[in-house]
This record gives sequence, C-alpha cells and structure tokens, in this order.
Amino acid sequence: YLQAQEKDEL
Amino acid sequence: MNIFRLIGDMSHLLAIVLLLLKMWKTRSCAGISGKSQILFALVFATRYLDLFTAFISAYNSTMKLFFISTSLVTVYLMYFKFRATYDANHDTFRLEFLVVPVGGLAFLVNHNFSPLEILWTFSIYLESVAILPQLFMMSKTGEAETITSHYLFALGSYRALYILNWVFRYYFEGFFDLIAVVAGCVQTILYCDFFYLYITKVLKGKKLSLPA
Repeated sequence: YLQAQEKDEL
Repeated sequence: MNIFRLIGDMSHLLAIVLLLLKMWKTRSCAGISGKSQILFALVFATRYLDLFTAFISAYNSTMKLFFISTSLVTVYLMYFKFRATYDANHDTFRLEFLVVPVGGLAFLVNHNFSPLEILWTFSIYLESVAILPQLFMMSKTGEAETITSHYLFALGSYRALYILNWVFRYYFEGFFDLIAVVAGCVQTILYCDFFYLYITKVLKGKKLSLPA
C-alpha cells in the first residue's frame, strides 16, 4: 500500500 | 500537495490546452512534432495504469483522465484530422532511438521489478526525452510559431516546478525518489537552450528563431 500511496504524483 | 506541484500541474495543463487551442484555431499542426505527441501519449498510458486500481484523490484521478484523453485527442488531430498540415519531412527523429534504450534502462534501473513499477519507470525515463523530436524538428525548421513557443515554455516549466516540489517534499516530508528526480533534471536541462531563446526573444515580442 505504501508503494501505491507514494505514487501520488502525476 | 504543495504549491510547486500545484503550479507545475497547472502549467502542464496549460501547455496541453495551448497546443489544442493552436491546432484548433489555426486548423493546423504545422511546426508540431507528431512523434513527441506519440511519446507523450505513451508516457501517460504507461504511467497512469493505476488509474482504476489506486485511488489517491479526485484531483489525481481527474488530472490523469485529462492527460490521457487530451494526449490521445492531440495524436488523433495530428495524424488524422489535420494530417494534411503535418510536417512529416521535418519530423524525422527516430523514435526507436528513444523507446528502446529507455525500455532497457527501465528494466535495469527501477525501484522494484514488478510490471507496474517497470512501466512507471519506463514512463518517467521516456518523459525526460519525449520532447527531443520536437526540439530536433525546431532546429531543422529553424523557427517556431509564438503559440508553439508558449506551449513549450509551459511544458518545460512544469517539470522545473516539480524539481522545486521534490526539494520541498525532501525537507518537509522526507520524501525522495531518485529516479523521478534524475529524470526530471535531465528533462528540464533539455529545455535550457529553449528557455534562453524564449526569454531573450519571445518575451521581447520577437519571433522564436533557432540557429538552424
């Protein structure tokens, strides 16, 4: 989940 | 979210709107590299695969949808609707010279070896060089329409603002992504020559002309 959360940039 | 990233995203959005406006108003895609637009569509397609699996925020999802859809519309306009005005003779950069090395590098250098992560890494590397066909085309034609130079200035500024965003996130959130930062710096450096010409010429009301 952290990985997905980290990818919060466009 | 921080002000640098927000202004960066707005600058990116502005660039895409400026390009669509230019093509729609002049009914022409003269001076625009279709190859760069194909690469941008590929960048969004491979980066936003998590659009339906990882919900970050309404803003994030909306922007992803906007970028994917406008990049496809742009390619459509260039290669179908306004195809007659597409300057294929000057848009000759070999895409395989970019996609193949970038693809190989994404396989070798990434945060973890999973399909989604490799595609994201490919997208990040590809975006850093996606403007090369456009810059190459401008060096061949030796000039660019004023609206096209505004498009490029907004497009180049977006990733420069993202660099400020990464500095901000490093100091205030401890966030750091080496792959995104290195690629973002390469991407921004590629615009430096154009930024110089834009600021010394276009902002003084002159036409952008490159030393051919």
